[in-house]
Amino acid sequence: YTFFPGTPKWPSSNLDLTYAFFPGNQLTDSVKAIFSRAFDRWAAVTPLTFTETASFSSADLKIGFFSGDHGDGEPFDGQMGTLAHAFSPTNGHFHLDGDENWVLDGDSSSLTSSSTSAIDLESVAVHEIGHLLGLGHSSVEESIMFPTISSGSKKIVLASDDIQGIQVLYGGNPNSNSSSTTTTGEERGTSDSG
Amino acid sequence: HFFPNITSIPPSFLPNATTGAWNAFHNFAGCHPGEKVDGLAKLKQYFNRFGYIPNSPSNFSDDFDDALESALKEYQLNFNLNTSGVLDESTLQQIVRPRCGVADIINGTSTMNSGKAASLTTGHFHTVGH
Repeated sequence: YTFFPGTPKWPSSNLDLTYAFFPGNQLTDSVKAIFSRAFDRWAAVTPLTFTETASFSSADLKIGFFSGDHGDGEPFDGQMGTLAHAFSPTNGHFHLDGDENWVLDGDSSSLTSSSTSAIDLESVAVHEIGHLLGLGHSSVEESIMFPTISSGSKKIVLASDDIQGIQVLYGGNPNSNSSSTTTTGEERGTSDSG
Repeated sequence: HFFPNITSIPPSFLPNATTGAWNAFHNFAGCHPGEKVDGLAKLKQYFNRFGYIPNSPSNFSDDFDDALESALKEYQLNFNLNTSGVLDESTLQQIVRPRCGVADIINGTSTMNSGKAASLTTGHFHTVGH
């Protein structure tokens, strides 16, 4: 695991974070539920909590789907290529490429020819939330914070590398009996990048 | 575009297999330092985009120069590939894979494998230069 330069993190006075979706996207509840599950994975191993709020402007974490140049100097490039980006604490912005074919359940067991352009939304969400919280990229291929993902694959379970990294920043979940969770091959998918 | 599962993506939404953002990089297979290949500048832009080539010039050349070789080796190290400095097939397969837009190297601070090596030497090991 790695951190951003300077090791930015959310201050101990603000570990109960709010998140909101860009209103212009008009996301369905099923899409929002994907992000909720992704947040839950990080909350399970840290003292952080994540609560959705309707106020986009005042939310700590702001999630939106955009295409091409969307004003932050990091334009998206259409299908495939870069999928999303998120900023280090305490910026809070999390942008996804609106041109991708986002799959709400990118279960690799249903791989077909169409999977060549299918990106599992939850896998990317879990990864980008890691950035929002202060993690950089990892060389551990099994980790969530490895930079690449193969189309048609699903990787959503935090690896020990991810958990160790985030707990260096925030400590473990005080309400959990275990400070870490185990990873399972079943949920890890068949990504050839891990 | 949201789909409940992979099989629900209609054919009209599928990209041409050759038009992926970085698929053209496959044409550089086997390229090595000293060569000049049309389009290699775009690969340099890729490495600049993700932090492997700092201080981007106004335009990159198509030369496989020292900067590209250095970037390639650092990329191969970070992605657990053979650090040959050559654009081999396994490296290209990793390069064209869809990825996060956050750079691997930020403000010159190398992360991932290369960064870990540096932190280990400063934290717990004493080294002697020869």
